[in-house]
Amino acid sequence: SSGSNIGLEAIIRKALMGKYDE
Amino acid sequence: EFTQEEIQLLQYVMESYNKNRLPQDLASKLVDNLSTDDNFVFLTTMATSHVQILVEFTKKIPGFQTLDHEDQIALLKGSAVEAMFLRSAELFNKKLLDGHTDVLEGRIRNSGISHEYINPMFSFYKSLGELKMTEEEYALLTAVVILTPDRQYIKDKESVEKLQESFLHILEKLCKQHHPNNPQHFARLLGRLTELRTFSHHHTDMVMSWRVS
Repeated sequence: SSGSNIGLEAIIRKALMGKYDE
Repeated sequence: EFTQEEIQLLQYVMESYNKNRLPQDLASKLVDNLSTDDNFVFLTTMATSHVQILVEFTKKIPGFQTLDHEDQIALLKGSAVEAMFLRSAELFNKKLLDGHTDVLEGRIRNSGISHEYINPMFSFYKSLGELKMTEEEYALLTAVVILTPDRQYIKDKESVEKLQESFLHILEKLCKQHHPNNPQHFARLLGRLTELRTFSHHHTDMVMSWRVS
């Protein structure tokens, strides 16, 4: 489960930094 | 009666909720015939998309950006799966995605994920559907789920709690307004949150067993 959590956290951090902003 | 501030808060949340939906190209991809391997890629891409949309929505929840940055991450990590189940429930109950939700359901059922996980999930969507929630209720309940103060690693629980309370308050008022003949509606919504937590726990096992198979 730690593997999938790291994946989740990476997506969240990137998205929070605005990487997926329009 | 809503205060001016509450009306504005609700407007903000709805604007962001409506802006951040699953992309329409997912709907068109749904009608494609996919092999089992493609199906796996499709469903994992969809889950990633769900999380990105969740973060975009959360960023615009008034007050969220004022929270400690690491607390923001802890809140999102702790709620992502629950929020994803809520969105999926709305998706299935309101038959979004250009009416291709039946194809999506088939795809999930044939994904190789054990039915011991799949069946309770769809029963949950159905039971939420019976509550006949409005779009505003889905959006606010999602905000309430995200702003849960007792997630792991939250440092400033008090600020999170304050924020969550303001949304709970608006949700309670909305429930009374939308369901005047059902005084238990708000309590029922909160009851579903407990169920969501259970799903979140099972989700890790589900993903693990899926990966192994």
